[in-house]
Amino acid sequence: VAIIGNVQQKSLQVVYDVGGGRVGFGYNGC
Amino acid sequence: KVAPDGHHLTVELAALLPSAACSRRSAKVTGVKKEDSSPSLEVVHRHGPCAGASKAPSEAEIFVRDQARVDLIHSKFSEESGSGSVQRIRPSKATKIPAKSGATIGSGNYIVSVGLGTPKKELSLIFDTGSDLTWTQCEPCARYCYSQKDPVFAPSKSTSYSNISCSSPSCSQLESGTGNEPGCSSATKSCIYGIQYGDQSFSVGYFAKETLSLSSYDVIENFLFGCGQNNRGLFGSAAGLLGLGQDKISIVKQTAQKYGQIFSYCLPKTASSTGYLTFGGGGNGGALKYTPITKAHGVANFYGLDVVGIKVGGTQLPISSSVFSTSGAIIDSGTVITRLPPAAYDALKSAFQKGMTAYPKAPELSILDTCYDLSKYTSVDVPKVSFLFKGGTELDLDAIGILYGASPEQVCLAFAGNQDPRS
Repeated sequence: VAIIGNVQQKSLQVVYDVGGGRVGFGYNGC
Repeated sequence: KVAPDGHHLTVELAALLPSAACSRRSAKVTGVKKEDSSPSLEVVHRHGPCAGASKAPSEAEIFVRDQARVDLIHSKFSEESGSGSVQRIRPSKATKIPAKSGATIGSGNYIVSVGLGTPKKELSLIFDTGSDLTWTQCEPCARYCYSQKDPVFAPSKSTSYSNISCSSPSCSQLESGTGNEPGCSSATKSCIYGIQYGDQSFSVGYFAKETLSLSSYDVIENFLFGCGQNNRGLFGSAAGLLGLGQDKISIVKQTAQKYGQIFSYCLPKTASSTGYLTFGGGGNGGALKYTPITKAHGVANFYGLDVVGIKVGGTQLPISSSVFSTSGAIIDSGTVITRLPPAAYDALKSAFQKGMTAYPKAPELSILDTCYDLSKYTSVDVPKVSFLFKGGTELDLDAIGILYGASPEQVCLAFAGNQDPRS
């Protein structure tokens, strides 16, 4: 088994596109 | 990691508990950027080892402060009696929040370092999507400055500083972002700002413009900010606040042409690790799921979101859509614990408890009423919790976002219910 990443250590990226009127969430942006 | 059934998370208990050592990110920190990339500031927890904090408050203190902030936010959305419409109330005018001992509002828990002036001086500012005005304490601290970690900013030593005059259109912009009409210095005809928070914390001083450096490549000239001469409250050792709200005096609006009104952050996973705050688009490492920013029931400076459902363990909870639409929701970097309408919280709590029957219960922790004694375990399986937003966006929380670990003996569901379904 190869551990190539640890979900526990991932963080959530939160993107505020104020001009576009939307908030985005990304799992792999951090 | 996600359990084989796809509906649980297996988490090592140690990952949920505070650590005394700072674990720094190796990249995307202040000053480490390419010329053509977006400026990225390191984010640290205000009370953690990465901020050099000597003594963190207790969980009880953190939650008392958090409740005070939530109470203030609720008060801003309070309805006018009888009319059914929503009145926009700013804290310093109509809102009367009982001052609580040791409570602070208006200051969040995450800090970034920016450069101000020419030559630039580094300042640690609390970053806050729930307020608009950026301010820092300034010499000569004509009335009062609290103790801060960095040297207090000295306008007289900067070649790019200037006060805003009372007659400037910029001066009249202040009211919408601070809730207070600006004052005018009789001697110098300089514009005076005042911002007050719900626990009576405040900052008063000159409204000024100065060069703000986010990195050595990203310099914002003529940035409007508050140069505080009388500052009181529990702002910790931070030098002031960085306002990321939607008002025109916020840094987001002031840098709209440069960064397109886009910013993003990764909050540190724990108080002992670091995250980042980035201005401008591009460079997103993964696919983003978007949901619209709503008007937050008329209080436009907050970032409103429409929650439409919650899943626990892969199953959507039976919560009427009116439960969420009655209250509305906001996303606020300064609030620690997510509050839910009573009916939504009850459903979440009930479903979560069913998924945690293997673990012994523990006493409640302040506002957190669903706690477990996990001291006999090194890893635990917790039901996956997901939020559903308008537009079909489904957001899976990781274990850090579901549980708050005070100690191995007391690990709690990290949500709380509001008392009023309209809050």
